[in-house]
Amino acid sequence: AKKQATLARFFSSM
Amino acid sequence: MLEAKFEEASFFKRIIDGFKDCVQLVNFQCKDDGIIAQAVDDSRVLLVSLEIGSESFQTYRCDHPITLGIDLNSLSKILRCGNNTDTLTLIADDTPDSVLLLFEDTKRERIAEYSLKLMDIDADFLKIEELAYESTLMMPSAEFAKNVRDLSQLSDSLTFTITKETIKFQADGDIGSGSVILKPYVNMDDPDQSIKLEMEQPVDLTFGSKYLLDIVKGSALSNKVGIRLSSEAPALFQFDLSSGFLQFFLAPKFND
Repeated sequence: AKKQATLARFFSSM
Repeated sequence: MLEAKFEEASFFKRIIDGFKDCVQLVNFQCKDDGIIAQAVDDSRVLLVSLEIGSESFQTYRCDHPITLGIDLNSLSKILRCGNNTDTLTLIADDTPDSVLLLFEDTKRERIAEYSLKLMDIDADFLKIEELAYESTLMMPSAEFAKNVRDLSQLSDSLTFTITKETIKFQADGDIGSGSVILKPYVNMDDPDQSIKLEMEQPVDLTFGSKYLLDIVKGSALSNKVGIRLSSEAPALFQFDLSSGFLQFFLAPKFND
């Protein structure tokens, strides 16, 4: 199953 | 001093209804050119970014930048008190501890006035740089909302697959599976019903249904939704206002 990523993966400031 | 008058209270109500179910505490930053807001949901998967340009208002004045920290649940209670066709004016002083909401029925000379206490909300404002996307899609928002609502019944994840000429939404769940396949389409009579696709790279991404169900609540704001997808960036779902937009940035699901 796929795992939910958070936005921190894309936005370094989060 | 902020004095921002909407021609119809229903317009602001639709904006707030478009994202109040995924975030609760929001700082509205009021500047001379309009109001912007940004908030991230508790799971930090979905980011909402709102811009209401000054041209979306009947009249707009903001002499000094003001931040209004608002609990959307409380704001919604007050917005329900106004009639849809009332004008709505937001009024705040330069260092406000509350914002005044003034509903006016110009035909009947009925005025209703509510004061909402503001909150001190500790939230960073993220500068979102222009991201590079591999596929861009524009389609009727009602059709997108229906696809998401239909397929979400089957699975807690929906897969978006974009190839050169095809857009595919797919759900694979315990009770069964479903898919909707769309092709670009031009409706000359009603351009808003058209489906446009610009594909630079094929995309195959999976998103949580519950977040998509929140996003499609923005459909009340615009007949169209813009969807930008990339394997290297959060997906962007955008509903345009006459001046401004409501955007949702959604992190996808990945293989472990």
